[in-house]
Parts: sequence; structure tokens; C-alpha cells
Amino acid sequence: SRPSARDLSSGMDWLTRYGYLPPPDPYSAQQQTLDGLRDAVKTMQRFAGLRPTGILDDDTIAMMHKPRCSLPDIILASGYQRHRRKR
Amino acid sequence: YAVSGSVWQKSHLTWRVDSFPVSLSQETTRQLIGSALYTWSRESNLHFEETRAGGADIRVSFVQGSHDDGYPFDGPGGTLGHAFFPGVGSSAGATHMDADESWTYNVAEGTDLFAVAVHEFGHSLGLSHSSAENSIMKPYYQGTVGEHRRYRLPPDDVQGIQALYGKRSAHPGADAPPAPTQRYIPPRGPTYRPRLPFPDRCSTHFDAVANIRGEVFFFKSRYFWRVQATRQLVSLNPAHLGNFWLGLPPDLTRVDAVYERANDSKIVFIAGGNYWVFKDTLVEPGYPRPLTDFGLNTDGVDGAFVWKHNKKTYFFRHNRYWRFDERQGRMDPGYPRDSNLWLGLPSDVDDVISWTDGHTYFFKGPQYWKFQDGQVEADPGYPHSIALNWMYCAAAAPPEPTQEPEGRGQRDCNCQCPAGSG
Repeated sequence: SRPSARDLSSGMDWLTRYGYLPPPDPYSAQQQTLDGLRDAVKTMQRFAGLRPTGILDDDTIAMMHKPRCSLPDIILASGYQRHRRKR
Repeated sequence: YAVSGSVWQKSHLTWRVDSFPVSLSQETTRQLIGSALYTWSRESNLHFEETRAGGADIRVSFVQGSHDDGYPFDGPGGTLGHAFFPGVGSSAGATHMDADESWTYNVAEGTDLFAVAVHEFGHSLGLSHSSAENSIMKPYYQGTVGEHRRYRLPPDDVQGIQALYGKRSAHPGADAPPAPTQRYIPPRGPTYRPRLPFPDRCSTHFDAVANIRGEVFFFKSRYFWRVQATRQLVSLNPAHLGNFWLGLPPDLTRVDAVYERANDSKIVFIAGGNYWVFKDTLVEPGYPRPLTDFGLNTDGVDGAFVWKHNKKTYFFRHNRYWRFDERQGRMDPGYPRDSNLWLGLPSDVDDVISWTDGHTYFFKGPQYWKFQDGQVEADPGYPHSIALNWMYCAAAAPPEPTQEPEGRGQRDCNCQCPAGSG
């Protein structure tokens, strides 16, 4: 089934928090592309041992609700690199 | 396995438990923590020693909510713990467990402290999350791992720790600490609780919005979000009202208005016909007090703010507003007035702030209006979306076509189109 707007929104929050999507940049209005979101979901699914479909399906959403460690899975966040470049 | 890129430059490390969970005894907690560290030293050239002195290399604490390290906890479920990689800086080696979890050991209920501690100490020693099937460094909680003295690290984690610190030398050190003599029995039956249903910041309407010390606080039910002066959202998840603002009634389900007083920087919370005054995050004695103290004869207020241009406090209720002089302690004469004197503003606003950029923002439902510096007429082009401009929410994606049309006029098109678009 298609993810609801609520699932999509909380899914993007989750993907950002754990390093799969770059953090929002308050100085630009750039929005996340659907391709970028799909790639991030695929990476998350691969990491979690799910089938990498790129679709925010029920199994993926359930995995996002599992208790877990607070640290990100992908440490090299692009936001960090972006700020490094700016300096 | 994955490594963080930093390691301890010594093989003898000290550890200490700085605070304890409520659901396990201190002795059990120390045993499990010591044993969790031992699982790593058993496979590597590392040695751990408990110390009661301050300044230990690995410091374990049980904390709740926001605790000033950028990784706020979120109550039962959700995030369970985190630890900082080795390296320079005061945070290196700090290991935090969410005090709101029901910490247990080797039972099906609750959250197994030993299992989580082994994982977090992997971070403390320089390992990142692993996607390997059986790794303890998988980011997701996998339940109890059994009796702690029998536990051995999975092969992926053994390789990881040995890559960082080498294999254990021929003469193994002391055995693991003995098992706790008694198993923990949960005091309140099954302790599994689903994650609390936070309000969705992207679709909710806020009860109150306030500028406190230059940050904007968005209140909804028993939760709030913080937006820094740089417009950065402190956390995507809300914090619990009672974990931060100490002294509000535990059964308070919402606040109607919040503002920082101009004359003494104290913070005023209004809910229903009552108000509370806070010094920093602690309520002052003698509260709640009735709103009649302000000379308000209404059953409540929708919003309140201090206009930076005259330092006066404005209260809004339905389509009227009042102006209060905090220094004189009385309402200014000539009020209430009609709120449509603020041109372009709807009635029944949710709340108002005067922010550090000098502008005044009115919030109602999912939208907000901006009034330029000292003006009483809304900027053209407003209202704008709170979700998009304050809450870091994505704009709704356009619907995707269910079938690719082959060409105009060649075949009937089967697309999902916006209602009314023809």
C-alpha cells in the first residue's frame, strides 16, 4: 500500500535522524527529491536486512518503529561535509 | 563491521557508573556493566577496571529526555541508549542509557541492560553500527542475549574489536564478574509499552507558541518543540512538557499561552483560567493563580506575547485583545479592543510571538502571519505554512500516474488528477 502522508513524513524524519538523508539546511530551500528518498530507503532496507525495494512499505515502517540505539547508522552525513566545504 | 575512525590510545581503561536505573539494583547494574565491558576485553587486548574516582574513561549514566548532548531520549521505547566514540573532548567514552526504559536482565519483558550495554560499549571503543546479520552492533534492539557470563561476541564484532586493538594476549585476565544472585522481577507486570503517540508536528495545530530566551517553543498537548534563533529545529521529536518545565500539574493536558515577561524574564504559562510563573524551568511557589490577577475577566486566553516595541504584554481572546503593563502591574485603559485592528489577522488566533528578527508572528491552525517590524498590517503573501517554514516538513509529493500514457490522443489516459482539475 502507498505510505500515508504521516508515514512519509515520519519516515523522512527517521531517515534524516539516522544519517540516510542529509539534514535540512536552514539556509537553502532545497527539498528532498523522490529519487533521493528512494535511495535512502533502499540503503536503510539493506542495512536492516530487508529487501531493498526503495518503497516505504509496511515492513520498513515497522522496522523504523523498533527500539534502537540513538546513534546514526551512516556517520558521514552530507550536512557535515557541506559545512566543512563552506568554511 | 564498521569502525568510527577513532580508538583509545591505551589498552587499560577505567569505567564508572555515575547514575543508576530505578528498576535494577545498583549492584546488579554494576555487575552487568562490568560484564558487558568484559565481553569486549575477552576478545581483544583491552583491560577494564572499575573506579570510584571521577574522570573515568568510560562513564555510564541513566538520563532521561533532553540532556544537552544532541541526542535527546524519548521516553519508553524508541531510542534506548547511545555512547560517544573514543577521542579528545569531554564526551569521549560517555555512555547514556534512557532512564525512562524499564531496564531488566535476562527476561523477556522490558529492555535488557546487558544486551544494550554490550552494544553501546562497542561505540565507546570505536565501532559504528554494523549491518551484519548476527552482530551486536546492529542498531536495532534484538532482545535479551541470555546469561551474561555465557555470552560471547558474534564473529563480526570479534573481528571489529581485534582490528582496532589486536587479539588478546596469551594470559587472560580475571574472569567476568559473577552473575547477579537474584533475577529481576518486573514490579508492575509486563513492561512492554508501545511508543507514546507523539503529535505529528507536520499536521498538528499548536496550542501555544512562545519566544523564550530567543528560541521559539511550539506547544501541543503535553509536548513541545524548540526552534533556535537560527531557525534550526532542536529535535524532530517533541520533548515532554513535564520533563522540562517542572511544577506544572501532571494532569495538565495542554497550555493555552506562554510568554516571557519583559520586566523580570520570568516565564508565564496560561491554561484555562489559571497561570503559573516560572523562574527558568522551575515554577515559583504560590501558583497557579487566577487570570483575574491581570484584570482579565475572560474564561481564558488564546494567546499572549510581549511586543518588543513597547515591552507591553498583549492577551488575545476570540476577536478581542488587551494590553497589560507588567511594570505597573495593571491593564492599560481603553482595552479590550477589536483584534481586527491588526489588519489581515483572523480571529481566534492560537498564539503570537515577537521574535528576535524584530517581526511579530501570529499563528492559527496550520498557518502563520508575519507583521513587519512595528507594523499592524500583515505582510502581503501571508499566511504561510507552519509545517514547511518552522517544522522542517516536506511539501506533499504530487500523486504519481498509475499508468504511463503513450502519447497525447493515442490512448485513454488513466491518471490520478487533483479534484476539480478536469
